[in-house]
Amino acid sequence: LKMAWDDTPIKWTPIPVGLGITYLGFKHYSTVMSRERQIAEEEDPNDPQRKRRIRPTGPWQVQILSTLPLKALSRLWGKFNEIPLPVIFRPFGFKLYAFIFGVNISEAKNQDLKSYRNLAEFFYREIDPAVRPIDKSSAVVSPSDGKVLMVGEVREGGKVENVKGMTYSLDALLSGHGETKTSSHPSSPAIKFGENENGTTEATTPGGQIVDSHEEFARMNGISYTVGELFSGTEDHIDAKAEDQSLPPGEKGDVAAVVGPKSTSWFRNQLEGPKRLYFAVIYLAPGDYHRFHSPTEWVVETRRHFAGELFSVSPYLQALLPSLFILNERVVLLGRWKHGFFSMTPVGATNVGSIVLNFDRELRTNSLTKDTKADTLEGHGYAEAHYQLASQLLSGHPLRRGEEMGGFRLG
Amino acid sequence: STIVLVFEAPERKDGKGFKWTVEQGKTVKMGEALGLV
Repeated sequence: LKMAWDDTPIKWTPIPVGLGITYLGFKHYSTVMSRERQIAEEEDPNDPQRKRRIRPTGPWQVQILSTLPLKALSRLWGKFNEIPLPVIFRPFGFKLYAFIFGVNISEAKNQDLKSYRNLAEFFYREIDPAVRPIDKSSAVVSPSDGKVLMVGEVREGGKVENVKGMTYSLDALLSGHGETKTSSHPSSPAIKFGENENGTTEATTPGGQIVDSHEEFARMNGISYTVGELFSGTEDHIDAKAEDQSLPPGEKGDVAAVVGPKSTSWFRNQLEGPKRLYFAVIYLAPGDYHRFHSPTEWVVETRRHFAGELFSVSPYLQALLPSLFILNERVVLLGRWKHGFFSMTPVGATNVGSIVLNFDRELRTNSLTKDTKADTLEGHGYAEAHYQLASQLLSGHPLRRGEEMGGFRLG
Repeated sequence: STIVLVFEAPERKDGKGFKWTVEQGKTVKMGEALGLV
């Protein structure tokens, strides 16, 4: 064996690695191009009823990002962070992570760093309730630690006014598609639906102007969305819901028809007078405490899981990719509070692809398998689940302010 | 990661109605007031 080893001549030849990488890059590019061409063919441009798929468009950085297998990378990142660390490394490793990302370890409920087996557990640490007093005097409190990226009021027609030139419509955020049809609108007097003399439904503003449902209220990257599929998809979708009695029927064109209206009568508006839709966006940095809590007393009645992409949601990318929130994987929680409609939407990101809800064991985000259990509404691109059984009286899952609801997990 | 809140509240008029108590860019802690009615 020794002779054979010594006598065998070693001949070095260069392996064309560069050629291999070029071939793989070209193969991936042509796969992406053929997929895009196929999508473009599917969406017949002159079909007025076409569903507009929300796709990333924007500068070259976005094009490159959208060709990466972000979800696979996210799952890999998660697997990597679930590898148990050697006990002696843990204190040093977590202190280094805390130093880099500005984590305040003294606020963690469990101060023994050796007890966190891996970074995923440390990332999903609990916090000592004493260091986060819940404000009792306000109407809405922050559901998590983070930075307020946007606060504002939803203009008529569901358009979100915000910073950095980003404007998108809530219907795309919460119902996934822009449709060229008159559609439902939340039970807010901002815009009312009614039958006019020739029997068709039309939307009117408080001032009585007819809102042309085909009017495009928010233009985003060349794709425009019409008024208020706010949280509910098209009107006939609402009718279908009300007809199949899976929900007590709501008034026609009322978001209540989607989120279970009548049984939450105690939620009916305590206050009279005109109401508006408000919105806030809170960005959680990698070092922040990543569990989220209930922002007020409300009842969650419907959950919609959009298994979208997992672009990073850093403020930089939010400015670069205006349609970010309606592309990324997200879980839309729809319900009611004492002033009317209430919704909360955790949006995932590449490094924190998993969204957990403490009261919804069935929810699986960032997974390879498609949502099979929850009834995936064909054509709407989301898996929907209803929480009526959580409380017959309230027809949904009741939450107190500050109550932990779930969180974001690595990968 | 990001959390988007969208909710209905009484319109701000003559000192009544919903009012934000935070502005854009502010760092908040869980449980801190965001808005009053």
